[in-house]
Amino acid sequence: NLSDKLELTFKKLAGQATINEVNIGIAMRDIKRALLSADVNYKVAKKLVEDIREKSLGESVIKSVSPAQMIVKIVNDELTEIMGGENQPLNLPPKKIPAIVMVAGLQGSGKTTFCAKLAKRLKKNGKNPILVAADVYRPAAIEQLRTLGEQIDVPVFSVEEPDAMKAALGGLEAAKSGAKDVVIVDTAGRLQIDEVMMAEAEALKNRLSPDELLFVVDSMMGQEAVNTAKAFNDRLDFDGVVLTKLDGDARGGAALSIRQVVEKPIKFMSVGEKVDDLDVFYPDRMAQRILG
Amino acid sequence: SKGKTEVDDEFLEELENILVAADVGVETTLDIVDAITERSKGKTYRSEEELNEMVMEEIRKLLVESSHDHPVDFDAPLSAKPYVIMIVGVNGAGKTTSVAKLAHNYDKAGKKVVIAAADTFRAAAYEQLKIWADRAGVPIIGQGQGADPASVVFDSVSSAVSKGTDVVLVDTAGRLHNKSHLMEELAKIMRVAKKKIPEAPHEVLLVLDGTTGQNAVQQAREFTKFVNVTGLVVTKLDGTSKGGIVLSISRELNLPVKYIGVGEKIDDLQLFDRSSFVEALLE
Ligand SMILES: Nc1nc2c(ncn2[C@@H]2O[C@H](COP(=O)(O)OP(=O)(O)OP(=O)(O)O)[C@@H](O)[C@H]2O)c(=O)[nH]1
Ligand SMILES: Nc1nc2c(ncn2[C@@H]2O[C@H](COP(=O)(O)OP(=O)(O)OP(=O)(O)O)[C@@H](O)[C@H]2O)c(=O)[nH]1
Ligand SMILES: [Mg+2]
Ligand SMILES: [Mg+2]
Repeated sequence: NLSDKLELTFKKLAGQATINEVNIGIAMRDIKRALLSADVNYKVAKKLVEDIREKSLGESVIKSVSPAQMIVKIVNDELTEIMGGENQPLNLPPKKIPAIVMVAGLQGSGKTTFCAKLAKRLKKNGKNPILVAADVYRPAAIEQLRTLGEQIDVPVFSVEEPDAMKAALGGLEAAKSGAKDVVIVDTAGRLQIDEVMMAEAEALKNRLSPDELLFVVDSMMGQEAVNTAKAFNDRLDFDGVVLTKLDGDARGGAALSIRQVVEKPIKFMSVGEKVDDLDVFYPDRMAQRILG
Repeated sequence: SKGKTEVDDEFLEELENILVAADVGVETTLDIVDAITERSKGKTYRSEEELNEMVMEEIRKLLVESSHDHPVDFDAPLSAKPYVIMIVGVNGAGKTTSVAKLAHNYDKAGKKVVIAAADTFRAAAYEQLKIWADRAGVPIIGQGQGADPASVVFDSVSSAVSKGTDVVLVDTAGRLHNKSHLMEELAKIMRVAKKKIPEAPHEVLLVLDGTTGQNAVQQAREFTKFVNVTGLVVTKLDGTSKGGIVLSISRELNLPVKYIGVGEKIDDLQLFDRSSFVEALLE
């Protein structure tokens, strides 16, 4: 892992009189490669390494008895800071009935499953949620949400017509008349370059005015995580991010890149296929994971 | 790559960035850059095109071709009847949609197809595949949520043998490769298929989400350990991801990319073309 690599690098450097611009270059190259192997976006990695390098040339590192350890700590602190300090909870205004959550993201990222997980969690916390099936395209998407809803005893609203707006607004009405205090709107997976689908997402957002618009992203995503998140954020100005499939062994550098570029909080981590597999996000744990 | 006729530091740095940005990964990128540095030592190229062609050839070399016993074309004769193709991969990669696309293509080519709905775990998995099977106009065999996936496969293969079906497409549940009990289940499904036909499955296609980063290499390694993966399907290449991960996978595991998914409709499947793939990679 990175820590071992840096130890080795500095063992080789130990014979040298001082840590300086020239020999720190090797350590920085190792750090950059470790970040890239962890799927951190290459532009983000470049900038991050420049910051780390600057800090690594500081007095306390140069004079340190273990520069490798100090540099690893600097990297860890940088990553943790970017991941976002403390956990940021869901912001559902208590007086608003119903509060509205909407999810969006690329195909297969885990949106539908997350909606059910969130509904179950909110129900456990005393809320009365309703799920709205606004993915009117994917075969059996509505059926999928229905089945999940039945599992957790949460009602699911859907419409017959392939009309996402009709489903969303109908769901809102059903919530009001059914005394539900949270509406969770599931939407179809879409590409950020699909103008028609991005326009739909924008229209849904504008009509619903969700209290929480969450961007659901697969933690194993590669370099395009940045461009994707940026496009979704520019278009939808989402409130938070949900990272999924963290029960896998992907290092999750996409999370770092997304945080660095859109600066929105990561609110949840999906850690499994079951409807209970939802965790609150821990920035320092994510930093550790990316470092490997 | 812009108007250059010789390989200098600036050229190599730009190439490195392009490859990394395309998810090729650090190690493979550095190897490609080394190979190009070596090959172009002391050379000037007559045109930008000639230099680019050299670069593309160096990259294309890493991509293994499909073997003759696993033909890519849907109208090619198959080595067995029924010819059993198992589709595997992590959650949400695009397996079910790819099964639909494959069914549609084999059916169009005049082959008799049956789909085995062996994802008995996920909510509405059978319902999703049933809609696709109906659209493709092919029969589907399934037992719904909670059934034993191995028994669905056994029934489907048995039915195919008795009905003279040409192709059996087995859709399986998404599973993360680091979950050994799920990987064991997949190995078991394969063993049960072999009880009916010893050579089955004749192909095991690993479906990779084209947006995946370096974890795809680990996925390929692990799936290959538990089931004999014979080829790859890379999906969602209609998005902005380039799918560069296949270079590492191809060279390390000798796995050819057979098909790519370029959309959500039933005909959004293309035969993998090494040249167009490498061209798109460098764009
Ligand atoms: N292992 C694991 N699987 C997950 C997780 N979240 C979702 N999944 C699985 O990933 C697959 C895709 O999940 P969906 O909820 O259907 O994804 P989606 O974003 O709604 O997909 P589309 O609507 O097609 O865009 C399913 O097999 C889920 O069970 C997770 O945190 N861990
Ligand atoms: N844009 C695009 N979307 C795709 C492609 N292939 C599949 N999808 C979409 O990706 C999502 C997941 O596809 P599925 O076929 O359900 O994936 P899966 O691997 O069977 O998922 P699980 O069974 O839950 O593991 C769906 O929304 C598909 O429409 C593709 O080539 N391009
Ligand atoms: Mg969905
Ligand atoms: Mg599936």
